[in-house]
Amino acid sequence: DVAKQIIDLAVFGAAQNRSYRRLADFTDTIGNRVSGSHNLEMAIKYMYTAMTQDGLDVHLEPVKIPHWVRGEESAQMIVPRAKSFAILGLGSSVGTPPEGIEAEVLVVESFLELRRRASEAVGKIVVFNQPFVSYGLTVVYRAYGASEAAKVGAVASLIRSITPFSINSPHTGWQDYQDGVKRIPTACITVEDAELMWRFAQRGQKIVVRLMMGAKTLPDADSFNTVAEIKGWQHPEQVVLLSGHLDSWDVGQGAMDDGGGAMISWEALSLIKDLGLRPRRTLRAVLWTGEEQGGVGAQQYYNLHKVNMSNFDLVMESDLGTFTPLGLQFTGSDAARKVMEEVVKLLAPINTTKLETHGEGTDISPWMQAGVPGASLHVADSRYFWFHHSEGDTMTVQDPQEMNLCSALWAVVAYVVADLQDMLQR
Amino acid sequence: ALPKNSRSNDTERKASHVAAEVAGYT
Repeated sequence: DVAKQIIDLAVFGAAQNRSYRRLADFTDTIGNRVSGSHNLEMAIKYMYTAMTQDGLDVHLEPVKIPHWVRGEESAQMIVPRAKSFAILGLGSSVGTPPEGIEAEVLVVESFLELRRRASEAVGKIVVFNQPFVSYGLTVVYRAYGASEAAKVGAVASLIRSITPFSINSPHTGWQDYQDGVKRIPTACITVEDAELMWRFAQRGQKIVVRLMMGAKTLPDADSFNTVAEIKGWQHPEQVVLLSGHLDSWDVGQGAMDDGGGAMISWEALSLIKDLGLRPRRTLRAVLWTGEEQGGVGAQQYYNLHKVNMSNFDLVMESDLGTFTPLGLQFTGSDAARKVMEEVVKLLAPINTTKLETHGEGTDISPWMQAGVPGASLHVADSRYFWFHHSEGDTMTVQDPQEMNLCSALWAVVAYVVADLQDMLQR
Repeated sequence: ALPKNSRSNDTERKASHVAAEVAGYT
């Protein structure tokens, strides 16, 4: 009755609410943890110490990560009336000259419209007021808006935040300059301000904005992936990897993205250790660094460890929130899926027996692309992007009972797969 | 190499064995 023991301990027993308390202690103490920051260094030291004190076998693996700093930033509309905008510069953006950029605005709703009106964009600040369709489809405006605007002669770009809901909250994120295209300053603005400027533009009113951004990119910083293990008793070289990322954006607390994922990965090992269990294979929690810049720490981990790929049984990642779990997303062979369908049946006491398709996660994707079975946590995420990369990503969106359920699911799946006689078939 | 149907029988046998093994953790 191992699965029941794990669930009981996590949800009703002495460990209930522990992952929530750990997350609160961690985020309240450290705060947010952007790549390259002192806070991220502190976060890694904190977790190294905490997991060691928890009795786990912990080590750090050095990696290099981007170091972008936001600096002071502001934006004001000057014409047709004075109004301050809430903005957040986008990761990797260049800054403006110290005196800022003051220019007329061109508002568009799509890249297609921008190309059609290319001649109007020269010397202007391009505002993208693209509607939110889904994160995956809409985030291309954040990622490539600056380069697309620069191609048609714009001097800066302002991107409507990638969120389906807003209370005048800007949402930051990484953006990518294209090679050979001039690098112009770029920031996100709120849905409200994007729509405001869109309405002015529809009325034919001239809009002028002054943008100041002190952003700069420093040399890559030293950082670490944080690795905690329970060594397998029979095949210690074979691994079930479970993970979340420790870095966050430099706003809010990074409690949801992805403090929760990191904490349930730690908690899964704690639960198994507390019950005196030890699986056949090694259980390895990896708390990634530099995820927000495109899975930078995870890519270096993959490069270093891919030589042992045949020993990776299953890779798991939680990076879409730790709200009420709905099921497990899984990518693997038909034979592996059959096994996983049996494994999730063990989660009947917490009503999460659904095995879905498409395991996903930036940090485990290199392994999955190479054919290693991958799993991710599917939670009730309808509000996830309300808070994502914004000041709203704090402990207030987390719930202890929901985290108990996520921890139980994570621990049962990881333990059972690690303890089966055979590895999952590729 | 095993004939196709033998492999299929073997896979089915293995699947049912794994199902029984996993059920042991209930």
